[in-house]
Amino acid sequence: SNDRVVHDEL
Amino acid sequence: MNIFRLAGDMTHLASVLVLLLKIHTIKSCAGVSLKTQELYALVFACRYLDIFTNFVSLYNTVMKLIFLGSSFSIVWYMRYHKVVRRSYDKDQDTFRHYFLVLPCLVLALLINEKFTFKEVMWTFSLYLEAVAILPQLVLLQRTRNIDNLTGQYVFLLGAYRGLYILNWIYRYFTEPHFVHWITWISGLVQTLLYADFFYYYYQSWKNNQKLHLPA
Repeated sequence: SNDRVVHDEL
Repeated sequence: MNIFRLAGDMTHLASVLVLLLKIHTIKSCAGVSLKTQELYALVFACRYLDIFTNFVSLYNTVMKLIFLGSSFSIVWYMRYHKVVRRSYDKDQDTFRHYFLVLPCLVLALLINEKFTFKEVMWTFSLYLEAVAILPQLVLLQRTRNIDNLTGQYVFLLGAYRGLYILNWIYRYFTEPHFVHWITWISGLVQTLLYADFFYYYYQSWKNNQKLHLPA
């Protein structure tokens, strides 16, 4: 999704 | 979290531990590029700016702290430890930081998902991670004789990259709207940089020989 601000990968 | 992502994180963690083990127990950093280690410290510092503001999971926070702590301590060991720093191949490790940092910064300012400080820094860290291994590969090429731990370190880093690509393929098919061009392209570039090394690593493993890189 484009409004992803939380990055859940390292 | 899928199995590829977990395995990728674990090989990444293992690579850092192998390097710390070498430095801490053998008190030697021969064949290790300080330039690459400094770039990784910068990568993690820029990427994990949200460590205390965006909580994803305990796993994520702990891993971030480990990567930050280990990368900065490796740099500290190589620069300041009175025994370790003497084994550093300074004359061979001549790659210039700004040669990689500046283009990545410009690219992050131009191509990003959102023009905010944290997003640009996050994007910059992805671009920089993609090329941060270059000083290390150049150093390996120059010294040619690679000890087992340094070879394993680079091998594990390459394995981590490969597993992350499998993780993205898996997520693409299992999670709706999982499309991240910036992450994918920079990740793919990073993985391709290991291809040459992997080829020689495989050859030496197959022939049961010490790893030698051609001049």
